[in-house]
Amino acid sequence: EALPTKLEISGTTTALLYLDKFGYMNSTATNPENGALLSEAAVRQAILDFQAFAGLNQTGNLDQETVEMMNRPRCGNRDIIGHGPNTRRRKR
Amino acid sequence: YALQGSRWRVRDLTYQISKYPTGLKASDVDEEVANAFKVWEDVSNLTFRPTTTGKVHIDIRFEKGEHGDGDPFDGRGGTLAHAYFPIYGGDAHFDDTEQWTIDSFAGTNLFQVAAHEFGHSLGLSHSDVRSALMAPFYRGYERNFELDDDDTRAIQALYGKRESPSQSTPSRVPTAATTRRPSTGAGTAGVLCSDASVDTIVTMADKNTYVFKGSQYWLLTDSSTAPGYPRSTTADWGGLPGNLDAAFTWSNGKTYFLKGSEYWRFSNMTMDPGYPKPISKGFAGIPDNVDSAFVWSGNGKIYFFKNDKYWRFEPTARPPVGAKYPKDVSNWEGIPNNIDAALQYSNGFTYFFKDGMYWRFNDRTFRIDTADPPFPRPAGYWWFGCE
Repeated sequence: EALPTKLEISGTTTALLYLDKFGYMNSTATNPENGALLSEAAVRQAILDFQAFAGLNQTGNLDQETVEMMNRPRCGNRDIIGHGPNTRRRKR
Repeated sequence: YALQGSRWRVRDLTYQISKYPTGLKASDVDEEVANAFKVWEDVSNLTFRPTTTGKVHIDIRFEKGEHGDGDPFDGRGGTLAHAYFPIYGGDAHFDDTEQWTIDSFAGTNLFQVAAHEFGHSLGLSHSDVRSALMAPFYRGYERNFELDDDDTRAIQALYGKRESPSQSTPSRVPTAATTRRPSTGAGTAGVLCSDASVDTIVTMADKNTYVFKGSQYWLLTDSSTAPGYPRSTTADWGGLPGNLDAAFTWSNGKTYFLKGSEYWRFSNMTMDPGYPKPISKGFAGIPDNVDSAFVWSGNGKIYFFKNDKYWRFEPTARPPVGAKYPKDVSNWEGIPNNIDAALQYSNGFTYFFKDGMYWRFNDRTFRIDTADPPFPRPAGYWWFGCE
């Protein structure tokens, strides 16, 4: 059986999936998986939040160092907790 | 630091490894997991005890892909592991498709990732302090691991400071090999034995180490050079010229070669499209015609050496070379000026080569290692299989 493969961050779409997975997209209205329209401001804020958390220059743009950081191996837990599927996980 | 909001009511916690990884011995995994728990035990009022029977607080499993919790692993790279906060049970899951390693710069260090995940198991969220263990990004193997003050404050906020000395095993001592084996004299070094000076030496992402000299190159074995070498650099490396200046492999797995004012980037032995490029474009602030370059294990940054100066290059910084550079090579105590080559070898040590001799640098004392026989040693005998 084929295993899931690593999400390679290469552009806005994959970056938004990453930001959503790790808790930076804080509203269902900005969820890239449900087809809802994304406001430019919400996307920029999510990128800014990630850059701040990762200690990068806070440009709000998906620049090279931001993409490189998103592609680094990491823990699968969320950075920002409080919403999303991860918080509903149960042990058994 | 950040606390998730739940914690264990008891201070004496039990754990079990219910599913071991496929790539490591179970006894080694037991030891690394115990070491990882001890990181937290040393600074908090917690104890951890392994058990194989009954109900445990923290269950540890190595799994592939979807493994029953709706949060599938994604293969090598990407997500390495995840763990549940105390209110969700405290279990820790590790991606079994990762190359888990112990005391090695290759693969992914099990001890460091386990210590991070157990932080979640105890109630800690991710920290935005980059040096913290609880920062979410894997930083690569750190031979001299130390818990950050940020982590210590976090765990003590939940469980208090240690009230009595830790009862478990002593602090871990790295077991990685510290000395390159002397050669057996059975190699294929040839010209390297008549003159052991080299142009550059580099260890690739696949851990193969190559020596380049003039128009030829050799593959190194543990104590010599491999059969079938030397071979032509230009023929085997996609037109890469001879008489190279420097080479290094960065954390992106790419290997870079420098000569004159140009550099080439390789994925394994295949040149990436669009190369060569000017050093002034790819490595702004670094001069042409460098002597050598290497990535230092102490901080993952790239160091370029030329004559009696060196430059530190940090790709993600702007500018990538700080205003304090270049600095004097004499800051690296015991390293001569005008070195021929430098590399970080697979045992984690950084080696410098000049005029057929080599030095081993100790990044704990920040000077050349004291050893018997002392450094510098003849590279021909110790590296290339020469009598």
